[in-house]
Amino acid sequence: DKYQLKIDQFFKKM
Amino acid sequence: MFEAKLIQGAILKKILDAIKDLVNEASWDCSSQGMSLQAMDTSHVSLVAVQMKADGFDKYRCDRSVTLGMNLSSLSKILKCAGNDDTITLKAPDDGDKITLVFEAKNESETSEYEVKLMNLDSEYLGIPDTPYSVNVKMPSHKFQRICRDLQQIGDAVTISCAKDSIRFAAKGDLGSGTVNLCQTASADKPEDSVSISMQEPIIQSFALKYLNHFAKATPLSPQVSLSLSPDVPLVVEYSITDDDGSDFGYIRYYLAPKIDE
Repeated sequence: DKYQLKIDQFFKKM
Repeated sequence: MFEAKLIQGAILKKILDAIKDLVNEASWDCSSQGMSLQAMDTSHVSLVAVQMKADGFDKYRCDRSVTLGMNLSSLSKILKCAGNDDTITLKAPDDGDKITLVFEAKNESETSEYEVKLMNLDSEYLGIPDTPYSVNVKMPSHKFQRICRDLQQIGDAVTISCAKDSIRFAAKGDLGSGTVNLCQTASADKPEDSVSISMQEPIIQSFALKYLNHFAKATPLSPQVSLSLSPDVPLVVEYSITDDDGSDFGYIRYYLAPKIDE
């Protein structure tokens, strides 16, 4: 689904 | 040695019911503070974070921090073997490769013991900033569950908009469209039935209903659910976990990345 954003775009890896 | 005893074992059963279909494998981080888990679904669209505070357990011992990686559907299958009124004790020795679950029936002499294999998981831990949100809504969890279920009949996505003192859930699809509008309730006679809306700025954002329906599996944990939204950031859906006495035990928070306009 090209309209769905991913959650790891928003939160940084620790 | 890690050992955690929960007289109301049903809470743990409900927590697993609320996460097992979203996340296959995850690690429980156990420390003197309590047990916590953070995991993304396989498509990396949503993230679930669970916290169970040490003082919410009836007995809690964690000599040193341990990470218990496991298959959640296996854990859930084992927890199905516990009765709703059972006391559940989790035990894991330091450096062991399995966790032991002991179920004790109330007022009976029966105890059962199960073991679940632990796994070494390559977990990615994401840092979630503690930011203020434009809109915070608290509403009955069963109402949220019903709205998500009903609107999934209409379409795959829900558009949530908030203006003044009402929140609107809308879906459209091939068969037509549907909207549910909720207004803030005035009375606090029954706090669990109330809708409260706090808005800094109006918002409109779309989310996949498939995930919201997964999140709604946490409904049995709490009579109220809290939704937090800001423009262009993930939605937060939070269920607080309380025991029968109403004491705060922790939470399940789900984060869902928005959909962009088609």
